[in-house]
Amino acid sequence: MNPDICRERENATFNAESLTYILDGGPEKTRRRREIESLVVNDPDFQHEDLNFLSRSERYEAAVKKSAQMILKLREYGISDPEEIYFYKSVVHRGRSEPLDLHLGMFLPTLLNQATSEQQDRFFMPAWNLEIIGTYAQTEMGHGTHIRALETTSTYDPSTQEFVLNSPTVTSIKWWPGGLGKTANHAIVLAQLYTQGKCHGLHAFIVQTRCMKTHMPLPGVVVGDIGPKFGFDEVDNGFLKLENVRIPRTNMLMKYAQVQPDGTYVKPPSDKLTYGTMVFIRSMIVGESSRALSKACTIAIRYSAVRHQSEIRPGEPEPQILDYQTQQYKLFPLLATAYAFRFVGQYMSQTYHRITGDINQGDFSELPELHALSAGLKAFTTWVASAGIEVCRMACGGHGYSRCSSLPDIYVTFTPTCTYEGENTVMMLQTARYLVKSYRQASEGQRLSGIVSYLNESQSRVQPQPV
Amino acid sequence: SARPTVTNINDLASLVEAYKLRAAKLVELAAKSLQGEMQRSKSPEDAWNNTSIDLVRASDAHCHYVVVKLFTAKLSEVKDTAIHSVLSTLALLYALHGVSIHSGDFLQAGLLTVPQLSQISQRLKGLLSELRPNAVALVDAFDYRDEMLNSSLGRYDGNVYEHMFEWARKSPLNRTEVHESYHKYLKPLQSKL
Repeated sequence: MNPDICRERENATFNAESLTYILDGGPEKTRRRREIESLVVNDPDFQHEDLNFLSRSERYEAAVKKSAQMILKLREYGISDPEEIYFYKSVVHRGRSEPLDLHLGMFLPTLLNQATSEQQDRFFMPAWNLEIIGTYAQTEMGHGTHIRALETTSTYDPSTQEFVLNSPTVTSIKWWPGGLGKTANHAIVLAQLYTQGKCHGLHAFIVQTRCMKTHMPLPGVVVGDIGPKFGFDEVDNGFLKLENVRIPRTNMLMKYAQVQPDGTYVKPPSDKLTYGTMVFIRSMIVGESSRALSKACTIAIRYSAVRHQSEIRPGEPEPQILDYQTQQYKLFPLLATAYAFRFVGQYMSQTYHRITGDINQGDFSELPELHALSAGLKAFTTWVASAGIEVCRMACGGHGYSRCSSLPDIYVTFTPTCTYEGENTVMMLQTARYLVKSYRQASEGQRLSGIVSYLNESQSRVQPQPV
Repeated sequence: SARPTVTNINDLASLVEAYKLRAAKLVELAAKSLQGEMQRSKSPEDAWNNTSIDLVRASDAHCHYVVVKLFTAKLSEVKDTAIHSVLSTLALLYALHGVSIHSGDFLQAGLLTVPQLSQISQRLKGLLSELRPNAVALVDAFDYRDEMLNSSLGRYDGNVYEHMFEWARKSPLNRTEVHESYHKYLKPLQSKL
């Protein structure tokens, strides 16, 4: 053990273990998390060469191998709690994205939240058993966050009771979905629904992309990997072009909106329900911001305790760089931010589950607030964390630039959160729309509740004051 | 009847209130700016675009308020006095650092005085010193195993340099003492020069 870091631990004024319990939500949760981590770390099936020294194709293959092992082991150990699956998965892939991320994180939750019970009977167990490997294809080459402009069409043909899916332009080709390129054989495709000659906006459809036996692309499906990216080397982010692909009427996710056999359209109770999966992911990203930033802070602060450089007082030994005020000013506000985001992440997760519980009971009243809060906090926390990781890297001097520091890896794995599941500026504007609407309601004398209730007070309180 | 009081920079509750009033003020300014643009612009959409910088600022302030509020609220759940003390220091650092970065907003809203800016700067330096002895323990509490961090610099045992050297030795370029590119390109080149 390095003597500097030993001394640091001896000088602390609190018990770090007790604080870990608070961060995890109790000693029992810490014990279980560690137990799960040990299961993976001590498992010879998950040992591998340092990924930094492998090519992209080798990294993808290693990730698929580990994901396949992971699914078997989860069954073997009977781990089924979503939180525990998350722990297990994050240790297996060491916090990196992997080819089954969208299957586990978006395809299955979308089925659970937006499929009818008949559809769940048809799709859920095959998907759970990985006969169906799914992804979530929303973003197109020419359109991202502004989903009303997506161009993929799904036109209902009542004569055969099928939807006909098409990518009518180059810009409409689905682009970016994780696992779509080489891993998945199904995709939830977001497309503009046309029935009885009228467009009813974006709806979700389950589309088989590859043969279940040979894994070859089906007729009319042009699918592949989009190439190397800034990180995400383990994931086959893909493209998908649909050319008159026919799917049964029952492949439209119809828990809320419906198309009846004769083509009659039944509206959902809220048009925001189609985007429920994105809201779920955005809510979870808030916690991810904390995790990524806290990892970067851990690396930079421990290194700053070990690294000695230059001198504060002439003639004295080189001090630990953590003793420099400038180093503290770079790192400690980020450390505080990592803690703040951890608690916000816990709140966001609880709020998401509470409000989706209400939605399942038919109460949609808090859905707009959930939308606005998850969008804003996703943008706010990812911007801050992304910039913060880069500060941590540079606080480690030249060695922060080496892949052995892990800081470049943390950055390239995390920074896409600023653009995926909604580009951040657009997310902030969505939150602003809710805030302005709430402000106007308060101005008109309506009482606001929830997190914007402070705008009630602003009508009487906030006046510029001379100092 | 309820003029905003100037913020007490040592009191978290007062800072939460200041963040709330800053958010309310920026939402109000954005809404009024949008209203003004509506009267000048060709369409509501153009008005929205012409106000979008103010709108993003308002959202940012709203989110910042939510974060400060939730961090402060969490403190009331912490019973261990030593941990409560260090988390309170962190929360105060987070809140004051945000005020110093966005001091213009707080000054404009009358939530802060100019002399308070230098007090905040001094207080921030004090908080950095207070946190210094606990910095390593605070990151230890995140409880990332070495296998998870996968970082030579961030190792729990602090044996950074030994591990860096060991890691570098594994680089594929070091599989042979002389890389084949030397025989293929450099040696022939040297023989020609």
